[in-house]
Amino acid sequence: KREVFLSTFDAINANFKEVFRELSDGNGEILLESREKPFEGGLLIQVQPAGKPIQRLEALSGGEKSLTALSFLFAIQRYRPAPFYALDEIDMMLDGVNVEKVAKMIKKLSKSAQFIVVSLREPMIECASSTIGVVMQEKNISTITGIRLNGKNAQAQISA
Amino acid sequence: KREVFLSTFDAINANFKEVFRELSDGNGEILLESREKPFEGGLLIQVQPAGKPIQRLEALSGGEKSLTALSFLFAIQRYRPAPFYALDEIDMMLDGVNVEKVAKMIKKLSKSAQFIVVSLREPMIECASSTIGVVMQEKNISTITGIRLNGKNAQAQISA
Amino acid sequence: MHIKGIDLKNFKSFKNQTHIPLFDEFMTISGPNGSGKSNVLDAILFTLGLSKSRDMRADKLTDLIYSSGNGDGINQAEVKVHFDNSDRLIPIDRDAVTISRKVKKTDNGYYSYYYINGKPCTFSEIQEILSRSFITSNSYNVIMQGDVTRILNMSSFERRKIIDEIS
Amino acid sequence: MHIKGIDLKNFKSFKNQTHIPLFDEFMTISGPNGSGKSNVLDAILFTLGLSKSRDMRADKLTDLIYSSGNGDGINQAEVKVHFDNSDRLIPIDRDAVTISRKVKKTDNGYYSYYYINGKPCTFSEIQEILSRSFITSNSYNVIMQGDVTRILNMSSFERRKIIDEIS
Ligand SMILES: Nc1ncnc2c1ncn2[C@@H]1O[C@H](COP(=O)(O)OP(=O)(O)OP(=O)(O)O)[C@@H](O)[C@H]1O
Ligand SMILES: Nc1ncnc2c1ncn2[C@@H]1O[C@H](COP(=O)(O)OP(=O)(O)OP(=O)(O)O)[C@@H](O)[C@H]1O
Ligand SMILES: [Mg+2]
Ligand SMILES: [Mg+2]
Repeated sequence: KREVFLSTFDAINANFKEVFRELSDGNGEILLESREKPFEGGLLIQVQPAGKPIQRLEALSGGEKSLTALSFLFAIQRYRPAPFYALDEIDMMLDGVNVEKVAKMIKKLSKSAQFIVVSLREPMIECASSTIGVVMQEKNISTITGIRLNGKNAQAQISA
Repeated sequence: KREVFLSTFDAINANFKEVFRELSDGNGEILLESREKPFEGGLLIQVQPAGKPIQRLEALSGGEKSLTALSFLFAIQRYRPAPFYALDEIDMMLDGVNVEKVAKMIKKLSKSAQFIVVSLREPMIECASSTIGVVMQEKNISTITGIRLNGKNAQAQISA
Repeated sequence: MHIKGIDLKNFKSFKNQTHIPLFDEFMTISGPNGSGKSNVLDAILFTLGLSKSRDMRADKLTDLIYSSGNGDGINQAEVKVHFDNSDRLIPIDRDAVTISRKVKKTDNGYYSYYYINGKPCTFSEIQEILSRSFITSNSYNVIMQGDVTRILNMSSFERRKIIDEIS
Repeated sequence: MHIKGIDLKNFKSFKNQTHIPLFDEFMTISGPNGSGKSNVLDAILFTLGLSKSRDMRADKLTDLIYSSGNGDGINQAEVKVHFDNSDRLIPIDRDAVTISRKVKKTDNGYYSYYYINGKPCTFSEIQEILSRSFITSNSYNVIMQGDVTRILNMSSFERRKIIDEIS
């Protein structure tokens, strides 16, 4: 049991280092409080954004925290993808450059899992393979306005 | 004491109705749990976004909640402006149209108070009278890159 | 396995029978504030039993039934989630699997029914089927609005448990 | 009354002596993630005594002193907030009022000093002066990052107290 856990942990840690570097140019890793007895301790996340010293998680900025959390999620996805991912405005604290970096990464990861991402930010919508529009019609009734297949730009009208 | 409180409350409530209508086209008001004995009860916020029924605050969307909270803040500002306001990414859950509406309102309110607003969103930055740029230079050191006086577009380089 | 589409009727702000087609790729859902984007994700969580009503901004399950505010007498909501199961990740020998859920208001409460391919089943049957395809209520494939940094705020033990589940 | 400018030295990520000019209008502060925008607002809150270190993402006050991570021996941070007081909202008979604060690391803790126009004063003197110009720690003129909907999450009593303070 410990062996299986450690091999999973090490694989995810390797992914985390790679993903964090790709998203923020910095160094990151996940650590066990006790490698000897992993089930008696917890799991720590330690990151060092580009050009900075190692930070306590609380001292990070809003955008840095978002990238750290997303790196952990994507590190697990690379190891064992869930069939689908549903992410609601994960880009709200990111600047334009970082929205684009995260969008590009999701585009890559979407080869091995389905990603459904709610977003208001242009770089995220532009990068997706397709976009579903939702509007509020008359009295508090939502309808789907159509699907835009990005690039191919085919408007597929959906019957409500 | 009760009289003074009620006249303040009524003035802020009138402002809240106006501001909420301006920001979201809907109806909003603030209510006292007990108008007879205001100090024994609390203050409720009740809103009805455009074309919708009256909502429980929890059922509102992220953007609707932001507009409701900002309406309360601006309603107080109109009654008794504080000398300055420092707002950090208040627009992160707003769509482009709503960022613009909030920015225009701040522009108006800034005639009677100073507004310092941290933002990553284009419509907010464009609407401000001036913008201060902050960047991370070498090892974890922040510097001010300059001030852009919007419209007049004069670059005033600031010596660090 | 992926979600091929969702059908909603009287679920939150989706009053009319609505079909949302989904593809096995990177899709975004966009639209104005308050238009119903998060409600689409809530529909998936509701049907798969992945979250409590509180997470869906509802006090009780019947708050999820469409209401225009002036008692239009709608007492039932239904959502269907259609999966492409050609890789048989769901342990059912069919290319297409539909999980659906209905909630119905009654005089003194509500009923909630789950279905797999149209046949009534229990919540634990749903949980059993989904956990074998790595979809559990604390797996890391759903991030609710405003919750992106949740993983940083949890205890180090809770974080480690995520790896336990995966290994 | 408004803030005319801020001077920072060794405060959080502002290592070098930095002057930030401010005007009596609508200004935005912008820049990449992690560049130091929120730290500017933290500098104002720190100097006016408006928030505890926890609100400034610091465990203890000395976490606010610039550190490059490899012990560069900086043991003091200072911030000055310059006010235009021509409307005499601050009960001091001068056009320009500067409130400043210094925090200094010592062997067994730290010292924190407040100054008004260069003269040392106590925290309660600062509080007294500011409350007469409607700047108190629970007044609604500061919204921290991620906290925009705080007013909706508080109890109805706490909300009513806001109006108490104003009337
Ligand atoms: N049971 C219900 N019946 C009718 N409408 C409902 C019901 N529950 C929620 N709603 C409506 O759904 C709206 C919120 O939708 P949702 O949270 O999906 O918006 P959103 O598109 O995610 O917006 P944002 O971009 O602001 O996050 C509310 O305004 C509310 O009126
Ligand atoms: N005492 C300190 N010494 C040096 N740097 C510090 C100190 N405290 C915080 N920092 C740095 O400040 C950075 C965060 O700055 P801040 O929160 O102001 O960013 P921001 O511009 O608001 O970013 P975002 O757009 O992501 O919110 C952290 O990366 C951290 O390295
Ligand atoms: Mg939403
Ligand atoms: Mg910030």
